[in-house]
Amino acid sequence: MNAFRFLGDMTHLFSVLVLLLKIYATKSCSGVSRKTQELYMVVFVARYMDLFTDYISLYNSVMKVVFITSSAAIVWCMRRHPQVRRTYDRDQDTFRHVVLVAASFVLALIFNERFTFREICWAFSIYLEAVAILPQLVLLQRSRNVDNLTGQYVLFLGAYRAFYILNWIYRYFTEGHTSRWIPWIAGLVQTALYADFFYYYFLSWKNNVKLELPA
Amino acid sequence: AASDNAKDEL
Repeated sequence: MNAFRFLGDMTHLFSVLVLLLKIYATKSCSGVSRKTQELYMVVFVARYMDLFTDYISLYNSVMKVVFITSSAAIVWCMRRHPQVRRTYDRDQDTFRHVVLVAASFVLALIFNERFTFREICWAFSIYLEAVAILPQLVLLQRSRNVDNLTGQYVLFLGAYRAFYILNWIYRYFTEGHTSRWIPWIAGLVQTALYADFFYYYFLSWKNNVKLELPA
Repeated sequence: AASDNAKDEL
């Protein structure tokens, strides 16, 4: 465990808590893409299946349980909670996220560490996580105004991936030059997807104006 | 193997 990875995990945890807070406190999920949340739930389930088979550390197991339960809780709220589900922008959240699932799965069948069920699920979860934010970014572009909690949510999510890239660089130089192409390439793609959002977020912060994304 | 240590990350 190094500081970059710990910071990455904490900002990731924070992004989920900010989202849960927003939904629970305001009893509203307007501006939140349910599709992105469903993709994240699939990512966590597909990646953390080793939760019951391989014990790595208490921290590792606790965080896996937290991520799976929080993403499931968010999806449940957006689908079942009587007050929250009414505020879901159904007609705005139109990204065909099934395509993302299918593409990630095909990629995982081709590019994986070993052609085993667990490795393919792991690679699938890595590829899917890289693109899972797309429905959310499209929804933000559509709804133009970004309420600050949703903005912070995306910001923390991007920061988590940026910290992980620093973590991979650190591990590469300190733990023997093991090259791990799958998470590296997927992680770079994922962080690049946030780059434009970061740019507009920074502009809105600098000019102290409400975050407006160009149409 | 290389892939194993990748699994210690979240």
